Parts: sequence; structure tokens; C-alpha cells
Amino acid sequence: ARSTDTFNYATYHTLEEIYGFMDILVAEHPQLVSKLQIGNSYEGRPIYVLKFSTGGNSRPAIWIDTGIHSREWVTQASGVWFAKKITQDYGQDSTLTAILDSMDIFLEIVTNPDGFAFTHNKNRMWRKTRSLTEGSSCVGADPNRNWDAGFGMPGASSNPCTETYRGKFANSEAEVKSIVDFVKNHGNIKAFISIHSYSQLLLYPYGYKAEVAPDQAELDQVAKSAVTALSSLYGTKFRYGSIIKTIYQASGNTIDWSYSQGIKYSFTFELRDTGRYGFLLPASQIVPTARETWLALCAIMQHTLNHPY
Amino acid sequence: KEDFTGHQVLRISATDEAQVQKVKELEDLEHLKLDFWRGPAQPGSPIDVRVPSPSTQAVKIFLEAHGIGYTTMIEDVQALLDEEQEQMFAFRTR
Repeated sequence: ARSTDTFNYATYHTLEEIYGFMDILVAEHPQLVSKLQIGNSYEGRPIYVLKFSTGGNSRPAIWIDTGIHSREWVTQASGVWFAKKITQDYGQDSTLTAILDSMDIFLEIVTNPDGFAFTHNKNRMWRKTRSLTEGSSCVGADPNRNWDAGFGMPGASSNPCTETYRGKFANSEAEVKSIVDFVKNHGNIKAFISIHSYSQLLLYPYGYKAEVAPDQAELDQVAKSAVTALSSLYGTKFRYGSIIKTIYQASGNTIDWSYSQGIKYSFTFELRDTGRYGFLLPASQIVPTARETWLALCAIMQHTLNHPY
Repeated sequence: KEDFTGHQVLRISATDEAQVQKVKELEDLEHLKLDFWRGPAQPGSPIDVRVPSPSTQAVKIFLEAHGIGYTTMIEDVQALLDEEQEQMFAFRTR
């Protein structure tokens, strides 16, 4: 595409096209958007994060990532749409303008680039990273079981051939370690939102233990208002609650780690499939999915802005 | 490139804990090469599993033998993937 206005948000794109989109967006909005490389994937691909900032230094910030499970294509596609939406709405929409006047937004669109490239070239159903495990012919670890939060507990597998293999040790996956290092170095992230598909859920800690999170009441309230905002557009029904209560025990997961870092507003989305397509959501549903999800993201970001801690 | 012709995605409805456990038994049978898109969790929440064609009959017999309800959510995964590729290719040529 020659500009982000001619970019087609209603189709799925390759890694190269998404990375190309990022460069065009930065070139079009150099005052608002910058591209950071936070590391390299196992196979050596650069891992990029878009930073949306209107100034200041190490401001309180919001982290959003999509595509950590590579086959969940609607999430990376929604991430592209979010990036464009932020540049369109800053200065136009009062909510987003207020957020960006006080906070930064970090958006990692392709959180698992090796896996994503593999879904385009070899196996559309690939979920994990592409790291090799010594002593096993099976490849990859589940990047949503590799975080240092309940790592090794029930709710993940130690078998490298399973889809929920936790990896050799916490942060063994380069794709996870690069986020851990970035978040720790930044030190002022106030909300952490990791976006998956599918099953129409909005989840908060904990996943690795049944204990109720100290901030559970507030997180539940925020989740309720977010899913209400989401369903106001097309009526898409989301359930919400803690990971372990709403689906199952999941150890070493992303937002249990971010919550353990003191990032109170830690949420995981499981976007739509509307009960029919699972991971193979038709491209015609990308924009509607992104639009409804954006309303929920704004509800969470606005709450974060209005409840500094 | 992996071909998913004939692979089906079944949406299983386990109505009680015993049925969820039964489905979990399926999960452990590695030779069936099942890919759980939504794993067995709690009674009442849908369980979606991609079943390679060689395993389809065995899985359906197992579910029916244990009175576990299911529907076929996707008849042929490869057909949907072909559509997805065509749509991407059409955009690119345009």
C-alpha cells in the first residue's frame, strides 16, 4: 500500500505487509508514532512495538499485544486496525485524546513473528513459537505458558509435542523474554492487555491458582463495563471473569506475570468467532471484530487514566 | 505446506464433569493427532477440536458410545483455508 489510507484492513496480511504498514504509519505520523525493536525472535526476526506518545518521559503507559498465538489471525489484523485508529482519533476523539495527553500506548502487533510466518508458509494451524527443544523432534513452546508466574505448576504441559508445552524454563522463549525486559526497563506500565482469539471472553488474573486476586472486585467491574461497551456495537456476547474460573487452570500465562509486576489492570481478550469459524474467521469479520474490541479497549484505558496508582 | 483436506472441526458439548473427563481422555491419545481449538474445561462450555480425517470415525464413535453430544462446526478445514488464500490473493492482485 502507498499509504495507511489505501491499506486494506479487511483482508489478512503477511508479516512483511504488516511490518511495511508499521513503517508507513510511522512516516505519516512522526510526531505521534515511533517503532521500537524490543528484540529478535528465535529465528532472528525483529520484534517491533509501536509507541504512541505525545511527549513527556517514561509516562504511565498501556501495553497491548496481539498475535502471541500465531494462528489467531484476527488478532494481528485487529492490531493493525487499532494502530490506524489511534492515529485517526488522536485530536478528534475526546477519550483517546485525553488518554494520549497523559499516557503512552505500546502496541505489539506480531508478538510471535516466527509462528506467524510459519502459518503463512507451512502450517496455518501453528500456535506456538518455533524454538527447537534439545532431545525432542517437536518444535516450539506455548508463549502463553512460558511466563514466570506459576511456571511449572499444573495448567501447562512439560511435553514438547503438546500445544501447551511450557518451555524449558520461564522466559526461555525470546519472544517472551523481550517483553519481560521491555516492561521491567520501562517500569511505568499501568495496564497490560494481551489479545487472543477465540471464544469471546475477557479474562483477568489468576489463571495458575484459584486464589482471588486482591483487585478482583475492581477488575470484575472494569471487565463488565468493557464487555458492555463491546457488545453495544453488534451485540457480540462476551463472558468475563478470572482465567481459572472462566475457562481452566493455565500456569505461566502472560497476565498473571504482568499482574505480579504490579500492573493492576491486566486483561486477556479472547475475540470472536460467533460460534462458527474458530481460528478461521473470514476476513470480512476483521473490521467488525476490531471495532467492537476497540470499544472495550477504550473502556479499560479510560479507567486506567482515571484511576492512577 | 500442510494440507487440511478432510479435516473437520467438531463442537463437543460435555454436559457434566464425567463427560469432560472422557473428552480429556481423547486429548491424551496422541496417535489421533487431535488439535483442541478450545480445550475441555467446564461442563457447558463448548469444546472445539480439529480432527484429521483418519481419526474422524474413531472420534465420532467414541463420543456417541459415551453419549457425548457434538456438531460439525467446520466440514472441511482446507476448504475454508482455500477461501482465505483466494481472498488474500485477490486483494493482492487488485
